[in-house]
Amino acid sequence: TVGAVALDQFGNLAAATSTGGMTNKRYGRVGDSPIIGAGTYADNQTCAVSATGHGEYFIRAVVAYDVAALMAYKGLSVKEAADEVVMKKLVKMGGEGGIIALDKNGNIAMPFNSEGMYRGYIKADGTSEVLIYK
Amino acid sequence: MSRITLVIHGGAGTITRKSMTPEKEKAYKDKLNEALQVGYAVLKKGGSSLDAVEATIRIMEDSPLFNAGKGAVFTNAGKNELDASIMDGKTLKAGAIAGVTTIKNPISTARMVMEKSEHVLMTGKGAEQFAKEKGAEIVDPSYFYTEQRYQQLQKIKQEEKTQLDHSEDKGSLDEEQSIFEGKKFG
Repeated sequence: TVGAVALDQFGNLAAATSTGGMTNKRYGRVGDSPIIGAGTYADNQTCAVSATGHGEYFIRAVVAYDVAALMAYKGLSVKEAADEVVMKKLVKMGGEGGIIALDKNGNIAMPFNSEGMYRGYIKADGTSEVLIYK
Repeated sequence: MSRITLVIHGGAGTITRKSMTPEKEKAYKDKLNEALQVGYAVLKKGGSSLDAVEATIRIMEDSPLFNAGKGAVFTNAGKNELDASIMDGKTLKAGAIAGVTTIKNPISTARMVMEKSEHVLMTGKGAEQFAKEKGAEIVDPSYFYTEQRYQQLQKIKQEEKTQLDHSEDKGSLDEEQSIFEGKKFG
């Protein structure tokens, strides 16, 4: 699964996710990637989120929207909200994976509870970083 | 001051230094950097966040390294079935497609669903018909074939067979299979 979240010069957020799903899947199984609110979500008032992981858990936890909701209703920062969902809620449920999240001020969160996650960011001044492992 | 920012991921799972060769790590890092640079160029020129995420995702969809587009994993039936979604934070509009097999860049069709239809999610043949009508690039399903992904499926099927024959042996997954885009997860 691949994903991207961006903030443009007009202050608009966007999120996108694309995947080939799960090897050996049957019965027209669909994961969280195409489910708005589970694998992908964006709202200028809170954040943009793209997820990757065990889709069934991400759907049940409504992961992407949950991060935005924690920011909207509880006033958490994007990092606090992302950590709450990925490192606590998902772990408790047994769901493995991670997300990338970006708020309207350009703050980033990239939490994952698996051993690794291909991830990276680039900021306004062009500074960038690509990471794989914990 | 502009706060343009782009963040990407290329999948999560059992990815460790031990399971990665220097060549493979470099290939992933190079492609992730390329995706970042393409999206950043869009934002730097004043492009929208939607344009940036679409352009970024297309780079990764066109790479066999990631489980999306060209590098998609195989279903039990030996097909590559693709899903994608996109959402605009300004308008809260969204578009998604699922279970398609002939659309070269699913993310662009997801955006078409958002911008050129009254719907949010289209699936299977209907989504492919929509993509065709709207001018998306259609490819033969064989475009998505990669030997490595095909062998992953064969290995998993063999493991399943072994497990059925020897129920006490649960088998073992290597890195390629236990990564989320591998055996278990999507």
